Amino acid sequence: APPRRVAGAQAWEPAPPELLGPARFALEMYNRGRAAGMRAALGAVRGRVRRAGRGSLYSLKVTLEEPPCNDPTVCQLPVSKKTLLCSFEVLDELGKHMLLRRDCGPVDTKITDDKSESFTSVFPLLNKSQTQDFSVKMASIFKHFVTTYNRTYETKEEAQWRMSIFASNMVRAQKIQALDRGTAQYGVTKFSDLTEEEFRTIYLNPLLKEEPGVKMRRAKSVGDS
Amino acid sequence: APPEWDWRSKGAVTEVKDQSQAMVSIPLHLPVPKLLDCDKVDKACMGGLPSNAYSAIKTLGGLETEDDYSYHGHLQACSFSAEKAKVYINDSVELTKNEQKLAAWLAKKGPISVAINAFGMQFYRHGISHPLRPLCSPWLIDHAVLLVGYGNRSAVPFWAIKNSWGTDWGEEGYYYLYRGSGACGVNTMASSAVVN
Repeated sequence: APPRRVAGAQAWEPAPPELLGPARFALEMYNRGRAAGMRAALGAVRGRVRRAGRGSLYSLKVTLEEPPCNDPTVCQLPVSKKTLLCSFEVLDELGKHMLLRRDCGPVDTKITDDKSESFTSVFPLLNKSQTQDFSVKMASIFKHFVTTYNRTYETKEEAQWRMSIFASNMVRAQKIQALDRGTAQYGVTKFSDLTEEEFRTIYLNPLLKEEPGVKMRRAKSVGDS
Repeated sequence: APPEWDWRSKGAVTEVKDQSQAMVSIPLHLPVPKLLDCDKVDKACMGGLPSNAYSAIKTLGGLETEDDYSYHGHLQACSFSAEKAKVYINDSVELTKNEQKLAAWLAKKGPISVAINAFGMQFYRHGISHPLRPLCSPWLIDHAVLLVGYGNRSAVPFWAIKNSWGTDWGEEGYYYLYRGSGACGVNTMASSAVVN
């Protein structure tokens, strides 16, 4: 969920030098499972810290530089270099860090302030009437999604934020559809209101190929004597 | 390999689970949760490896049925009872990367544990998925699933893949992936249990 301001809680305060530790921890988590030459590097860091009891909650906006990727069998996308804007929330409890939220996207498609993403920021090429028309249609599809999958959001802010994720996910699904050479259909699923980062964190295991497991013996092929 | 095969039609595949990575294919309703609680090599939902799961099943002494070891959707204390074990495994094997030979193996022996690049699966609804290779690299494997069958739909060859995201995803919880080109690395981490 987007960062919420709790009524009566201590105000957010800027603390730049203090942000580096949590930012490096978030980077480490981001790079988890990547080979040495494939790791992203830390760019600019800004953010805020809120203290409560023995813990501190860091809300960070960080730019990450993805390394150039030249091998088409390894690269997910044929990009030379990519700057990402990431929002991280890191909890520091007695020196122990925990990553609570991670949301990254290319700099040019992300907004840089604390407001929720609007349709205009996700679809910059649409004119005003197209945007309005698109918003109405998307709101209707999102409403149907919420009913179908029985979604409840705690606040209006969160619902709005989820709808913007849903809208950009529909565009992603269309791109995947356009690039598929089989007969598959892509579109609304029960995961349509999750960011790519959330989906990866909850449902996938990026370390599957990286970690050495128990070595197994090779099976004989069927038909071999 | 026969032209098509489906272990589901032979009653050899348990129901699709939600948010767990089942590879067990014997119709006894065997529990994944036991592995989540009792496998101390891997860290349950934090991620695990098939090879470590085989090893853990061997070390624990088998698997109980799901009726005996039920799952409540969160990490529980390990309470495995060796007396209630209904099946056991002796070993595990790594299978060939040749998809034709994998199909032959599946038809003769049983479902196969594989791991794939899950590109596009967040939005997959139905049909045979065949993403462009650069978008679904076999080097970026991030999801463990189970091959339960194969065949052709309108001359398009496919693997029928049991997923673990519930029946309200994909085709009743199943994912269909193009067969024959190593799509999404489907042939890179194939393995199976061995029962003597």
